Amino acid sequence: MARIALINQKGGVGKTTTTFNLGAALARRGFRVLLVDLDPQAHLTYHAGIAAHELELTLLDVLTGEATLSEVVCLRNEQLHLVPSNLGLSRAQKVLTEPGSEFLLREALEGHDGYDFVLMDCPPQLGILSINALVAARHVLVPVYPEFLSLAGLSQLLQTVEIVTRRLNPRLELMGVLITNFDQRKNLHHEAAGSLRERFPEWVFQTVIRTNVALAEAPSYGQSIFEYAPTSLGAQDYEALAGELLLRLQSR
Amino acid sequence: MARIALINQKGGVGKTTTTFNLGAALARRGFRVLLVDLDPQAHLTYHAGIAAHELELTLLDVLTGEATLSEVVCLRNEQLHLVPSNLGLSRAQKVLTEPGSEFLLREALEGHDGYDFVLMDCPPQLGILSINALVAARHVLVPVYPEFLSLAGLSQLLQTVEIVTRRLNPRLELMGVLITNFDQRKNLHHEAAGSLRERFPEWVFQTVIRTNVALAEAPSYGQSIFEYAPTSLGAQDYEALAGELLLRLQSR
Ligand SMILES: Nc1ncnc2c1ncn2[C@@H]1O[C@H](COP(=O)(O)OP(=O)(O)OP(=O)(O)O)[C@@H](O)[C@H]1O
Ligand SMILES: Nc1ncnc2c1ncn2[C@@H]1O[C@H](COP(=O)(O)OP(=O)(O)OP(=O)(O)O)[C@@H](O)[C@H]1O
Ligand SMILES: [Mg+2]
Ligand SMILES: [Mg+2]
Repeated sequence: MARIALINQKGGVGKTTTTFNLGAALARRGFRVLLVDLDPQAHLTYHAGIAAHELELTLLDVLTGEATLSEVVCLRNEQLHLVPSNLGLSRAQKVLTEPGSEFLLREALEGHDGYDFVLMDCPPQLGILSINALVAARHVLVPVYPEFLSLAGLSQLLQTVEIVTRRLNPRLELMGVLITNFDQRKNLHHEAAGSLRERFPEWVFQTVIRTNVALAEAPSYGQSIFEYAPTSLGAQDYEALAGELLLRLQSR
Repeated sequence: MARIALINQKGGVGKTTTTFNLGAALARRGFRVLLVDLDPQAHLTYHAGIAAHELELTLLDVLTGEATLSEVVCLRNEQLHLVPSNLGLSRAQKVLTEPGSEFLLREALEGHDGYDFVLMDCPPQLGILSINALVAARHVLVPVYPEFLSLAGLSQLLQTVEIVTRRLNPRLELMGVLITNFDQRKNLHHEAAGSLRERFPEWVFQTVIRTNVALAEAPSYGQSIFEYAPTSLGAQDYEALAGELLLRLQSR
């Protein structure tokens, strides 16, 4: 089973869009996928068509030990499950204070080996929730938007991953960097993508998620790109990403 | 003097791009402008061409009382000053724990009445740093990206503004909602902009910041859009925004 943290402290780089659509792509191929929404903004939860603010039990209750994962998980369909979030999760910083609270998500996931993939959507901070994802994960996937302000924080992110690997989760490894929302008409995007590939030759996915408005429309219908616009570029790209991800997992 | 918090907990909606270029637009008109970088990611600081990671003194030292604003402020040019940030500011949550630590920025700004404008760039969270901005500010400017995942958190943001106004800063008022990175080719953007105007008829700025790659390129040169591409659409839009902002301030 592959546990993947989708992480980048920069805002708006496609973490949520990637978690949901990559998860959906893998589910369509017959894998059993669990999505975990680690963002109090609950965008992954809304993307799945779930009214987050109405939920009584969320990921927070799993982390505090007041509920089990099975009690909280939403069955979006047979292949695609989701541990939802809502604004209550923003109390995590205050309530998860005991030593080793970086391990709470990992402990909560133990015994749930029926899933082939666990994809964890991180908020735009390197706080307790993102660290929980890095400790629970085996692989790290970094969505990046090919522009300066988005690339600037990459070194800090990789340092954080290195620290977590060294101290808390020795089996953690970087799986790849994914260029998202790539606009082929923009020279800037080509330049940024080029310098990313130069900097991380083995890490940048060959698959690039091109900008495609269908990917931005699908969330308001609570649908994946495969439900909303199955022939779109967005569907093709996330399908291709799923294929490349499977190859990368096999070769390790 | 107008103190404006540029705030939105959603990532990547143009807070930093707006703070820097709106500030530059006002500075070009002869106003004395102070920018405040409240994000540990320090993108505003980098946007101004300052090597944030090399700084010994930042906003954090001002908030903890270990340095004065004057000791920390960077003079980008005569009209445009900046209180820089760097990663050390992420310790704010841990070190700013005394009662009333939401008032630290406001207190730090007292006595600095030489500025016509103070623009505060918030991180993508509604934590202690953003609350400090709301308590220090007189006006709230909300940049929004006209897409579903970006609009979803607006209610929560406005609730937070209402709570801060009621309990901590009765003179705080919403100045406006600014649509950013607007792509005229996208139906989704037209729809989202339309529904925003319907929902907040008096709040959405007439000026819309259109998507313009020059705005994304300028930061890597440490320049404002007026320095980098003075005839671009981005320069025109931020110039227009400055004009509309001044009108709004006069009419209140
Ligand atoms: N390939 C794409 N084409 C078009 N729009 C996209 C694409 N990827 C993401 N978007 C849109 O860009 C915005 C930001 O994406 P998303 O919310 O997935 O980023 P995020 O990294 O999860 O943000 P946050 O840091 O706030 O959690 C959303 O409005 C989304 O619909
Ligand atoms: N009008 C625009 N046209 C083109 N690119 C833009 C525009 N506005 C912002 N951008 C780009 O979009 C990305 C996000 O913008 P920015 O960093 O200003 O958002 P932010 O809200 O400050 O993000 P964060 O939440 O991470 O602080 C950046 O790469 C920026 O250069
Ligand atoms: Mg997200
Ligand atoms: Mg910013």
